[in-house]
Amino acid sequence: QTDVSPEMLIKHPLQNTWTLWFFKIENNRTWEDCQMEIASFNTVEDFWALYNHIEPASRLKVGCDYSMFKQGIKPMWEDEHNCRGGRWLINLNKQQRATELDNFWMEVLLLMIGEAFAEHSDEVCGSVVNVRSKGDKIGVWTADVKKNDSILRIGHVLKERLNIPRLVTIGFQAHKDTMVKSGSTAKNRFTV
Amino acid sequence: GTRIIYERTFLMQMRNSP
Repeated sequence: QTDVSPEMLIKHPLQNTWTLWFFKIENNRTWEDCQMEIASFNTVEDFWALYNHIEPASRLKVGCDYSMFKQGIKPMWEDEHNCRGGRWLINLNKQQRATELDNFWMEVLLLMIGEAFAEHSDEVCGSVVNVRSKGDKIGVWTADVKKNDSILRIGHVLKERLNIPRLVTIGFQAHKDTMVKSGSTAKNRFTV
Repeated sequence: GTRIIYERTFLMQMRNSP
């Protein structure tokens, strides 16, 4: 009977269970029906098994999204957990699809599953990567626009982890503002 | 309560473990 250390036996549990979604427009379906739930996981091992298995964001067809949200939260404004919140928005230029997009997206996923925002992690709902011809976008969605401290802390950690230069600012927009404005031209409630 | 936090380096080490 050789004793195997528990480290080898037990998968490493995550604080939260997360669900990966894939969005692809299909004209005979409603927008909501085009959001397909791929898989949920709650261990480090299962995250990598899923992540290593799927296409990187940079190779998705233009118009597609990946989203990863806490289980029970749909990747849409209307969801009960999202409707009072907003998102930190990172806009990438066309060249950055090849150089930054996959790195940024992976770092955002690791920040979320690792609870890297400490107590502010409770404000995080999930993140979305939009692959678009006019420039890809990554959004980190939080639950309540009134939680200034948490939102700003999340923005700072995000900027630091993605090595976004100090002089480049990223903005936080309330979903309520984004809904009425077309696209991401909504005003920024916060910037870092 | 307690929170399960994983550093980036640990998560990256786990990427290719069996």
